Amino acid sequence: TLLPNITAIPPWQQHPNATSFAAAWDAFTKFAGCHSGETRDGLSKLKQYFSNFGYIPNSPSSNFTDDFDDELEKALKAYQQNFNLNVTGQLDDRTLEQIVRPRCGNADIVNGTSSMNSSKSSSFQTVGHFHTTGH
Amino acid sequence: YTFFPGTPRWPVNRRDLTYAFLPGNELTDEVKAVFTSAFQKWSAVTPLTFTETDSYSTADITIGFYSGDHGDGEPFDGVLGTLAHAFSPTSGRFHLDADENWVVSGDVTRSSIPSAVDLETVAVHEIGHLLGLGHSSVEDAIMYPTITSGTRKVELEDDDIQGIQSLYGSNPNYNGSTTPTATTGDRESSDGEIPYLA
Repeated sequence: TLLPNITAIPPWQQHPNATSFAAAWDAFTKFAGCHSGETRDGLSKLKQYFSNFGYIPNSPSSNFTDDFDDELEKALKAYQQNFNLNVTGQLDDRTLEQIVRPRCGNADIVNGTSSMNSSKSSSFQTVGHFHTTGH
Repeated sequence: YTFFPGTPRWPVNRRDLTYAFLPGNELTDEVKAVFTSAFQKWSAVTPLTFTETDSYSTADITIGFYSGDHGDGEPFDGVLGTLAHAFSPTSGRFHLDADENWVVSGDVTRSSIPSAVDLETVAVHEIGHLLGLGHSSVEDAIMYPTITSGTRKVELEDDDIQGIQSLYGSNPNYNGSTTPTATTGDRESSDGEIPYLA
């Protein structure tokens, strides 16, 4: 939908709290406070999100569970590092706020290689196969 | 700034690039002008030039709006979520989610409507990918991956400029400011006006 200006947005979408157009990611806000060891319905979709953007190594046989496991925690830490968030490994409010934001579909980590912040620390090299790139 | 693995870039013999719009989208001149402006952000700081062509099949860069699964393995997801994606050099494919509420002109920052997305903001970002830049952790940079609703960010930051100039070098007329500088190579529009000036 190409709108000549801001006032041309359809009325049904103009209410700031309208939910009819909410992206699927908004559902992730229900995971606030979730941490390692827990099991929550839908966490598999969050893992798929992290997989889509390169934080969980892509595997054709990926069959994500709803467990908050080590794989998710490592992905979360790398994500938090990349977005200059506190690296807690938990789904805190600030992290979730960042996750649900509209974004570019290109991955942050391509082929297991990240050149964003997460490559600057050796702490997260277990996510994929990071290689440090000097600039 | 970051690069794609292997640091792909447009080769030396392909620095004067052409771009074309998916004919089926039937975009207006006003919409096309947004992309022209976005390309100029990058050409102002590099030796690269960008020229629109009607020949979609031979253009270096192809731009199209698509909905849902559009055949490249990266389906769009409707309003918000993923807004657009672009491929690394020398693919030239630039896809935008047709289901977004793309605001072509006007001050998107004056709206609290969460579904409004400024078209030029996303265009400048995706062109960065087309030229070889990956995502940046610098929040003010064009290549930062997320966009806050109702925001507009179209000026290259130092991080973006350093990144793209390390791939292609600097525009000889670039003076260290992101303000476009007139060059002898400026293309004149059909009515004789120079598209951008110092």
